[in-house]
Amino acid sequence: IVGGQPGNSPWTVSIRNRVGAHFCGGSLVKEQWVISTRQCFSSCDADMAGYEVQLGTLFKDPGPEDPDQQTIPIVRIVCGPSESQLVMLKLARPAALNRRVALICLPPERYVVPEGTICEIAGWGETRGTSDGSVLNVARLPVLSHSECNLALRGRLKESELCTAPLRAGVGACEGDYGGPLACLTADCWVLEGVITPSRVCARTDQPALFIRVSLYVDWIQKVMKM
Amino acid sequence: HRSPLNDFQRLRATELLAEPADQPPPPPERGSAEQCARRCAASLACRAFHYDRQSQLCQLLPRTQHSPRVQLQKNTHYDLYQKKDYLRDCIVGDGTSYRGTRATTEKGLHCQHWQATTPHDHRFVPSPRNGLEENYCRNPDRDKRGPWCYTVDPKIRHQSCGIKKCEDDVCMTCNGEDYRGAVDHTESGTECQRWDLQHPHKHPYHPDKYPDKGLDDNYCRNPDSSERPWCYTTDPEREREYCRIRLCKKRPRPLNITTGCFRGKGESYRGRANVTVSGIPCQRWDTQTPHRHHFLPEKYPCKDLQENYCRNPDGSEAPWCFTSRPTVRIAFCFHIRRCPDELAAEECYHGHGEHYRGHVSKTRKGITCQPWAAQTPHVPQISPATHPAAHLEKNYCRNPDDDSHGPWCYTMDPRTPFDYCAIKPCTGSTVPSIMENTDAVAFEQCGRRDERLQRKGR
Repeated sequence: IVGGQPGNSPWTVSIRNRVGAHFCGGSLVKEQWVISTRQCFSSCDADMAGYEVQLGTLFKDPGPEDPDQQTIPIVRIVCGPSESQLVMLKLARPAALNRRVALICLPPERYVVPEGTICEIAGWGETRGTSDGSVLNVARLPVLSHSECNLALRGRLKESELCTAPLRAGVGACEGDYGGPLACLTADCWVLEGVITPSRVCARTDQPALFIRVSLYVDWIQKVMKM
Repeated sequence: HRSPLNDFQRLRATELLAEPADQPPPPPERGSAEQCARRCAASLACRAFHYDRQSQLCQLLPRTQHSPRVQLQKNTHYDLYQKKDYLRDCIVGDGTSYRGTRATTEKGLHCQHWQATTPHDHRFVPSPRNGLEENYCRNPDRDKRGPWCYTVDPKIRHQSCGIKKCEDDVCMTCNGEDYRGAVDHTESGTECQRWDLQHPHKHPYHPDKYPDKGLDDNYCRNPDSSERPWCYTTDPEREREYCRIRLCKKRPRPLNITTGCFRGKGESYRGRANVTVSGIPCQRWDTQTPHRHHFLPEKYPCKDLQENYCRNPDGSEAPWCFTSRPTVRIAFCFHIRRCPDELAAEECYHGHGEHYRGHVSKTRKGITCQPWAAQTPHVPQISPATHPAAHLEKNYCRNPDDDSHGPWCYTMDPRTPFDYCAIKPCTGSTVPSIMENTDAVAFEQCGRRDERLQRKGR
């Protein structure tokens, strides 16, 4: 996260590859399910042997004595509808919820986040020197209306995308944050409204940032967990 | 420090079935796999053993998969360990230990049975110790040319069988990442450590964790994109060492090259993206600053490590590069588009496809749909019985639950309960825009965060 600061986001998980390195983020939407982005994974039927999620710690690479840290293998990947760029990851066992680990709510189907809502991105990705990259960073971004964003992107905005307004200070997600959450505080509850996806440049000051609009895929998410 | 298991080749979840008439194996005994291997190694009659990891029972066997009247069968309770010498089709050293089933000479002549004394009389008497059996090639007298046999041709008394040395048997291409041969010694002749053991050297390359790297027994492999196949050694003083394996004369033609996008992990991506996602220019592969590394272009001829282009020479998650910024060693090039990996749509549907009655019966990934009335491989929650009016015929794609993402089906792939089909919305087919109405929001328990921690955290 560029332009953010160390913080707490108990639904944000770190996805680790086979040598145990962090390479993408995710959000805990159910005790045994994490949502992330398709770009982070080689295929929809990839063999996930050796891949894990790490949660319950603020540190990117916690020491062995970190009390709340949980590391859970990923056993299956399910790709979302074609345009969604989403994946669901099934964990080998449910995560234990505690003060460091919480689920994040899903929005109602097709819910549109009101313009100006303050949302938060979180991740262990590249900070470009703006903060301590060894811990979880968070940053707040205001939602931009669909029409205004579509204008800024010269009509190329899709319904499955959600925008946040660019900040002059240069705040945004970056390498290593992809798949992580855009969480919005709604009715005293943090709701997963967006998922971070790769963009050409990090933390642009002149263009809106794009996220996958989760509310468009809530029915698919529920269906996968139910099936 | 050498494990007795080093002499065995392991087949996971496999049982060796013999015909009832054959000699029944001795009763199982308790112990670890290594104890079992020691027992079998010490017995000339033993050629393999079943090991039940759960009950820790071990059953010695007088036969292998190459014995007559046997068959291999999947059985999750057992791992089958067979003596390598009986399975290998190449020789180590002069082949004195070779116990394979080759029975023809290098010129194609059939071998004479060791029991027989015609057409050629001889003084070798078959015994469990010398391994002379049937008419298989053997090397009972340490002949430097390797295993041989008496021939059935009266004019040719004996002839070498021409069985290759293991290091020459299977050659390797590029950096040997696809090498699956049977060399199990290093260049200095040291025996390799088994990949499924953590002694004498602890290591991260568990076979279960890297199913695609072929980490079988203690054979030389290249799981980490080193220059050549290597292994951990049974010498506690020397952790790992390269193996001597012949390089194939012909270099393989690169397959599935892509330039504008990348497929899978992008190992065959040959495009020109040379900037990381966060906008940092990549470091040239042929330089060692600001980051020292071992991916020298000349050492990895098949990886096309040109200029400072994003590449994936080591099987990472996606193309990547060393960055030109000293503080950021490596960065992925996730911004390169992924190549589409879905079938072209055969038909189209209106709305959500709830009225689609076509005959497409494949998912967008090309997997065959499971018939709606079937119970395997998936027990359906939606079926013709539960949705009589949804026209759930055969295994055609349908949308019985008004899924907003279109027709779908249960799939014949046991790992994929359901998936969407190779059908796309018809052009001009309108669905109410998400922007038209917004709902009130009500949430129950999730999404709560202990805000006290947050303040302390800041």
